[in-house]
Amino acid sequence: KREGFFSLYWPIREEFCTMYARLSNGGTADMLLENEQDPFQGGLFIRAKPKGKRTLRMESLSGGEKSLVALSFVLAIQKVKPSVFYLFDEVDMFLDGANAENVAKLIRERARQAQVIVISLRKAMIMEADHLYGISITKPGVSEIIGKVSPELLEVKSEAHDG
Amino acid sequence: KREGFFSLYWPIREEFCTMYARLSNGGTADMLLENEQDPFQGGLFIRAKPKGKRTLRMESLSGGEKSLVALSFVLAIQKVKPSVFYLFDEVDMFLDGANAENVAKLIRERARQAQVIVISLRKAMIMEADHLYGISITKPGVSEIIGKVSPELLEVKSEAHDG
Amino acid sequence: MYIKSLELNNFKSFGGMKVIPFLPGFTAITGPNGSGKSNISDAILFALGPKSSKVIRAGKLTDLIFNGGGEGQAAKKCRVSLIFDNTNREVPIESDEIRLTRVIKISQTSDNYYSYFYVNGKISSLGEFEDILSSTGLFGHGFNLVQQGDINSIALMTSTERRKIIDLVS
Amino acid sequence: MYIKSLELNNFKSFGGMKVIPFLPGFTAITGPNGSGKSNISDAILFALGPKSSKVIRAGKLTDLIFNGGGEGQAAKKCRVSLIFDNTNREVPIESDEIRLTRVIKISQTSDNYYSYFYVNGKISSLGEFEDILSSTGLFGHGFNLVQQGDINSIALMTSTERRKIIDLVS
Ligand SMILES: Nc1ncnc2c1ncn2[C@@H]1O[C@H](COP(=O)(O)OP(=O)(O)OP(=O)(O)O)[C@@H](O)[C@H]1O
Ligand SMILES: Nc1ncnc2c1ncn2[C@@H]1O[C@H](COP(=O)(O)OP(=O)(O)OP(=O)(O)O)[C@@H](O)[C@H]1O
Ligand SMILES: [Mg+2]
Ligand SMILES: [Mg+2]
Repeated sequence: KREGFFSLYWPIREEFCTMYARLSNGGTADMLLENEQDPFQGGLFIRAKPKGKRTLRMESLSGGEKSLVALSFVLAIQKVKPSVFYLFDEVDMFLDGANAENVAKLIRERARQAQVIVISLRKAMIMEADHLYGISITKPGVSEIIGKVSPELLEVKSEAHDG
Repeated sequence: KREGFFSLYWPIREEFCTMYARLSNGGTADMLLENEQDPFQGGLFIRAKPKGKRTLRMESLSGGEKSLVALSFVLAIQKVKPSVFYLFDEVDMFLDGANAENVAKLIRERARQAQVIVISLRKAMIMEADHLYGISITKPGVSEIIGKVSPELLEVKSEAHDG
Repeated sequence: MYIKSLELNNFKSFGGMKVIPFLPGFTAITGPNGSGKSNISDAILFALGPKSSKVIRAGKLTDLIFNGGGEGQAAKKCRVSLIFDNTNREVPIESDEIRLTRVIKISQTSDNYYSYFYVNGKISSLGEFEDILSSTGLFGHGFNLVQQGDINSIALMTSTERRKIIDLVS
Repeated sequence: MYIKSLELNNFKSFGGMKVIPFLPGFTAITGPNGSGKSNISDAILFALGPKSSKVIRAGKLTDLIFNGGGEGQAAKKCRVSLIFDNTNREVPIESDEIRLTRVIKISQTSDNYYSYFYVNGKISSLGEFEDILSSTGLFGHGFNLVQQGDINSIALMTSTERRKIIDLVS
């Protein structure tokens, strides 16, 4: 059980540092186990140092900075346990324009090796997709799929956020 | 204590229904006490019926629909216990373009009777404001206030979401 | 191996029969609040047969059946099929595609419901679904389906909860 | 009665002395993630002297002192002043403006810190702050300061927690 945990923990930790450095354009992050002898007795601490700042605990980061760290953690797990299919539902919700673009580009890269579906309201994400579906309510309370449209055409786009 | 509770509960409930109907362009919502005899023994249920849909419990609503209900609740409390100063920090985060615009217009109305500060990344909200400040990091880790600029000019705007 | 399409029949807000083709590469789904985007991710999770209905944001499984919306009739059952490509025979079934179908039907008599599983049209079980899925690599335990709100709850969880995520994927 | 300005001196990411003029009407504050927007709302809450430091997202009050950022020196104290208009004498003090100032200073010797309150430059106490604020109507219990994440936690809370919100404002 302990071996099983560590066989995943070390690669996830390594990937996590790489992912965060990439998504934050040069920040650094690290994971620390509260109890390395017996990890199941303690928690997992994450420290992040956004570019140009001091190292901070997860609690002192801003809303957007926290969600970038959480996303890096998830992307690291996915990298260590790869799949042929990924779905991301509004993972870019807390991010400003620049961060949303970084995340969209990284997910675009994932889509080279696997099938990726994202649900998003953000232009930065929608612009990266190969195919775009709009969902809308036509009859009261009934969802319809507007079908494959090019990103430029879709009416919903004006709903989407830019940047 | 029970009187004190009901002297607030009934007006908040009334305001809540008005607020939600307005923010959802014609939906209806209601509050119900689990135990009307002794409210402190039970909880407060909220049911909402987004326009054109059936009545639903809070749990079955979508992310954006839930946050519209929660926002209506807060705005109703503020109406019943008015103040001369309000601050809203990214309350429009989960909303699509149309909902974000509705909320921005409502907060704009509040600003006629009180001083209002909003923190937001959304164009719909920023466009409603009389004054706009940008905050940015100039020296590593140090926040600066870019100062009063007209919404059109601010560089940060391209970071902001539209719609 | 990839998902070819998802068929929704009276599943949540998708009244009637709706087919969503899934293409290889990068697909984005967008639309207003409450339009039904996250219901698509719920449909995929439903078809994979997870044990807990919390995953599909419903109180009980019958909440997944189309309730009629504003003016329509509430349906009595819902059906979701997940169709994926099997030309390379990753799954040891002689067919170029595998169709996993799950049905929930309200019972006429009581407040009960029936839950059925089908593989390529033949009656099956949750156990067989799990066997098939583990040989596809479509849904390992690697957090490959990130639901709305997951990122925010990871950002806010305690250090022990965060460590438990690694236990789960081991 | 309105807030005229907020002065931040080594408060969180606002190193050095920064003044934010607050105007009547509708003001929006925008900027990238982590630029310091929510720290402004924390500064207002800090100046009002709430008892719990959870409100200001900090472990302990000394976490509020500017830590130097990337290259600078960590400060030893932080000061926040909230200046509001008093021309109508809502607050029974002979002055056209009221300046509430709060200071946190790290003690030289131990891990302790000192916390000071000032009204218009004269030493004061948390009790006097609360008296002054209750006569201004600036911060009733009506949820008039909505922090980042509040809306989401109300959307996700249980029905009992939701009812407790009404207890709080009574
Ligand atoms: N059994 C059902 N029958 C009909 N409609 C349902 C059923 N269950 C849920 N819904 C509807 O589905 C809607 C939620 O859809 P969903 O969560 O997919 O929205 P979304 O597009 O993801 O929105 P957001 O952008 O706010 O996240 C709710 O408004 C609810 O009315
Ligand atoms: N004592 C301190 N000294 C210096 N910097 C600090 C201190 N405390 C917090 N910070 C910094 O303040 C930043 C957070 O700022 P804040 O939460 O205001 O961001 P924000 O603009 O609201 O971002 P978001 O859009 O993501 O919500 C953190 O990155 C943290 O580095
Ligand atoms: Mg959704
Ligand atoms: Mg913030």
